[in-house]
Amino acid sequence: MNIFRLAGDMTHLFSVLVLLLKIHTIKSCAGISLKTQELYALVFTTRYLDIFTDFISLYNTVMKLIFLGSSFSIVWYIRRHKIVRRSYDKDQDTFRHYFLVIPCLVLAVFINHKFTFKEVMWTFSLYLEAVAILPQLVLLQRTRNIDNLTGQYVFLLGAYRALYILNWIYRHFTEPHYVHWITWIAGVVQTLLYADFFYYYFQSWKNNEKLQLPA
Amino acid sequence: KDEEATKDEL
Repeated sequence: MNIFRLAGDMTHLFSVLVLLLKIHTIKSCAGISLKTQELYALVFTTRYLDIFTDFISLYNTVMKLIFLGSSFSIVWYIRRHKIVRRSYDKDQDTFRHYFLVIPCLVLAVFINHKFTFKEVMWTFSLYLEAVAILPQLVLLQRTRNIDNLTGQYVFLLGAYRALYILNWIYRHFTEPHYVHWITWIAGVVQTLLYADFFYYYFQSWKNNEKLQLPA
Repeated sequence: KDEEATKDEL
């Protein structure tokens, strides 16, 4: 474990806690894309298939349970909670899941590290995580009003993967193992997708004005 | 550089 990875995990944990707190306290999911949350639940499910078979460390298992639990409870809140669901904007959150899931699945079947079920699922989760934020970014551009918590949520989500890239660079130079090129590419694509959001987020922070994404 | 490093990651 290196400082970049720990910082990345804490940033990731903080992002889901910020979102869960927002939904739980103000009982609203305005501006949050249910599609993205469902895609993240799928990412964690396919990424953590080995949670009960391969024990790596207590930290690893606890964090996996937190990510699985938080992503599914966020989906539950938006779908089932009698108050929260009213603030879900289903007319604007229309991004089709399968536009992302199918290509990632096909890509994972053809481009993977080893053609085994677990390995294909793991690769699928890497590809899907890279694009899972798209419905959320589309929703932000459509609704145009981004409340602070949602802005912070997306920012933290992007920052976590950028920290992971630093972690892979560090591991590449300091450890005997290697970071597979699929991991590199999926991670870089994911971080680049946030790049324009980061730009507008930073501009709004610098000029101390409301965060607006261009239509 | 034999095995994948990132399997112990989240």
